[in-house]
Amino acid sequence: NLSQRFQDIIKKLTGKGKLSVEDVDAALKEVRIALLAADVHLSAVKAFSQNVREKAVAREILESLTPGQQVVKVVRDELTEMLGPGTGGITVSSYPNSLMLVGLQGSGKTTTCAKLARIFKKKGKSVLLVGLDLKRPAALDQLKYLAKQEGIPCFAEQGAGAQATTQKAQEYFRAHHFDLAILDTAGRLHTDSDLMAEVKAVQDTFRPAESILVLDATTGHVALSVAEEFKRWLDYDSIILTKMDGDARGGAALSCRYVTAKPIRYFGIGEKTDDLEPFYAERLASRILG
Amino acid sequence: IARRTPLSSSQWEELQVLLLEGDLGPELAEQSLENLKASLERDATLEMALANLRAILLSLLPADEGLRLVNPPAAILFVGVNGTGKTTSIAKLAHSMREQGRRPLLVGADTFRAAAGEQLQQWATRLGLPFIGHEIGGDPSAVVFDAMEMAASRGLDPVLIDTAGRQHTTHNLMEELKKIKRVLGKKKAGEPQEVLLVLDANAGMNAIAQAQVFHETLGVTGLILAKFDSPARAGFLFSIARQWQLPTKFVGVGEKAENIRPFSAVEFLDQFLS
Ligand SMILES: Nc1nc2c(ncn2[C@@H]2O[C@H](COP(=O)(O)OP(=O)(O)OP(=O)(O)O)[C@@H](O)[C@H]2O)c(=O)[nH]1
Ligand SMILES: Nc1nc2c(ncn2[C@@H]2O[C@H](COP(=O)(O)OP(=O)(O)OP(=O)(O)O)[C@@H](O)[C@H]2O)c(=O)[nH]1
Ligand SMILES: [Mg+2]
Ligand SMILES: [Mg+2]
Repeated sequence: NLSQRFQDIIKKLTGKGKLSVEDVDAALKEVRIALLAADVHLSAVKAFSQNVREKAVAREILESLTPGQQVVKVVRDELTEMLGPGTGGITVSSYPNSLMLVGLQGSGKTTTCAKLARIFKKKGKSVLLVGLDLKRPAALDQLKYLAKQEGIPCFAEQGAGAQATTQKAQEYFRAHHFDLAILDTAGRLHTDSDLMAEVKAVQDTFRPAESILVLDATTGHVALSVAEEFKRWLDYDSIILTKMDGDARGGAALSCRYVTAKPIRYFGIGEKTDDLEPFYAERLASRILG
Repeated sequence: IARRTPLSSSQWEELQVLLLEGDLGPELAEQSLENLKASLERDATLEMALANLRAILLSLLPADEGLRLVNPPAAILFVGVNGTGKTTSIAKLAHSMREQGRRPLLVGADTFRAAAGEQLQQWATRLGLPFIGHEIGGDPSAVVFDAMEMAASRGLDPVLIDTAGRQHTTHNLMEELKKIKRVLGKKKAGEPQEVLLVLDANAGMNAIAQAQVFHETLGVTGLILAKFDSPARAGFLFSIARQWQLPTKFVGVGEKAENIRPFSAVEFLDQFLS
């Protein structure tokens, strides 16, 4: 099993008194395999390996008293840095404002909207949940149900087109003097230019403090192009990594960080509205390394 | 190594990238390339390598097979982790079954998630098909029991059972699925006739872990690969096939009722290597 291979390499490395460049390269090969098995995109794996190698073959590492431990530390520190900044959470600098959640189908947007709404309500803000998924059967019912459960007002109207509904939602938000609108959008493929243009129009209307890419922790190599395309269309501000309560290693997060350097704000860790945990880079680094 | 193998090292690199970026996984990619090396002559071209690679990967997949249903009303249980496309896949399959002259029953046995029952019910209304469900918070096994009764009394077949998404790592939720399966078997011997695991084509290696646990828990009879209209290539399917010989029966290629088709190993291979 792959993570056992990596553990064995670590043991070998830390057990050795002296390290050669060849030893480091052998270890880095195992690190690359571990990262690929964790769903980190090949391009990100190569870049990461190169960064680590430059640092790990430095004289002071190889000639130190515990070179093996030093190399492992370089791997962990470099991964943590690439995943950083270190801690998460969302800060909205001024009100009234909005947050917009976007992403692929089924990634956890609607559920995460309710989770964020709960957090901001707890901070004393008046929150309006806004349902802009007019396509998926019962999407608005889903958001309305969660909103009711949290005691949070919800604008969720079916029947008009995307543009008209967005306008109407904004008018409602302003007329009732809410602090924060949290916008739930329909799932979409990054390759669907009509749908990407549609969500860009929502962003142009609301100008949210943060456009958040909601990314399923099980996402594979496609995460790289998802990050690139969502950045190209929306220049999104941050990421929330969902379904971390499963056993997906979450390497997709590193792929996204590699191409866009947008901060990760939270981990989704379950289906309930309090199942949102602030992001910790070290924690994700350990998980990705297995 | 570059001197001993027929292809140039940059061409081997190209093949490695092709496999890894398609989510084949590092282990199976390495193994496949080793087998490929062994299968090639000294003067082999990249074209020959691709042809051999195609054969190697194709041999990992079981023969194409559709639903195996006898004795109506036949129950089909749909399972999988959160958000993979279970509910939508049921709607699509029900639509195609009705086009084929069958009379499917849509069963809302996801009594946990907000508006899950409504979602399937709205699909049923849209498609003009019968639906049965209970209140949120109800016992999914009770829904399933009532559904089999309804199907028998009204001559509906097959019975398509939607279940709540769940992580395979959550023990009590996997136990809940076992119970649903037991209740079905008690109500009518031999049911469910199919247990279909719905996988998200955008997933990476975790799909393999999902397949393992759902299969060990329930005995999966087939896979549905949803969201294959994504550019993701779902290479994990090869690992799953190699380890447990689970056939992929259907592929979802969009969000509309008609966006589902029977799986073809040859078509899947063409797309994977394109
Ligand atoms: N286990 C787990 N499930 C989650 C998490 N976040 C969301 N879910 C579940 O994932 C499934 C999909 O969540 P939704 O909120 O409907 O996803 P969505 O992105 O709004 O889906 P679309 O609107 O169809 O694109 C549901 O079953 C949720 O309960 C999480 O952090 N952990
Ligand atoms: N592009 C695309 N989207 C799909 C496909 N199948 C399902 N979806 C979308 O994926 C999202 C989730 O689908 P659901 O059917 O609700 O998934 P689920 O597995 O029932 O989700 P839970 O019950 O919450 O676990 C919805 O937005 C669907 O429209 C597909 O083949 N292609
Ligand atoms: Mg949604
Ligand atoms: Mg569902």
